[in-house]
Amino acid sequence: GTTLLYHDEL
Amino acid sequence: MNIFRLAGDMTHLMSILVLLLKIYATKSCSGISLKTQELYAVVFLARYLDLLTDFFSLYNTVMKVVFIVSSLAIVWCMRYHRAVRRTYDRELDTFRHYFLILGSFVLALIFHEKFTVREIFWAFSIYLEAVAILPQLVLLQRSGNVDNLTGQYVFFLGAYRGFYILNWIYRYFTEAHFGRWIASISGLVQTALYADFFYYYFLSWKNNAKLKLPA
Repeated sequence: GTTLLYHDEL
Repeated sequence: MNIFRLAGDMTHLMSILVLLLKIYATKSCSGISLKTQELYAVVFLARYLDLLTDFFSLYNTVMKVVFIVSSLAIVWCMRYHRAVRRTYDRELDTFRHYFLILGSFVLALIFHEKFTVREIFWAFSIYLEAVAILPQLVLLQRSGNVDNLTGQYVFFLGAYRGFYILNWIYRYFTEAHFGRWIASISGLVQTALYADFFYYYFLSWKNNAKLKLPA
């Protein structure tokens, strides 16, 4: 599935 | 979190501490581009819209607050602090940075992960950060010799995204579907913009000479 669009990086 | 990203974040934090030290210790912002500082404030405000809605870790939240507060404090200081504002090289800091904001936003409308407000502002902040150093590099070329703290500030600022590139390579090989092309390509461009600065910084370190960028 598509990666959950989260931004865990700064 | 991997060692490359931690090194990158610590280097980024170091650059901010060096800049704060320079402004606080010398009560001067000569050689510092207010426009680059304003662009960085926009970068952090646009990127951390999720500050109040998403929580990844205490580290993540604390660092976001530190970046936002420090960038706004530096802009405020350079604009309104009586002693500091007098040392601002207004006539040298003439880069038309509004075009960088406009260009990055248009690019974000075209290239983004998803067509949502958050993703477009996130892509905008990534593109803007890649070019945010331009006013500062132009100012360094115009202002002749560069004081040590300013040189160290720009060096750490350029090095941090270099560590992030190692982090993306590491995550690409260790995580199944890790495709962050927007951040990776933009990060490469960002680090490449520092190439000539790094070269002259290395020369000044090797020859133990004052850092000087050719006009």
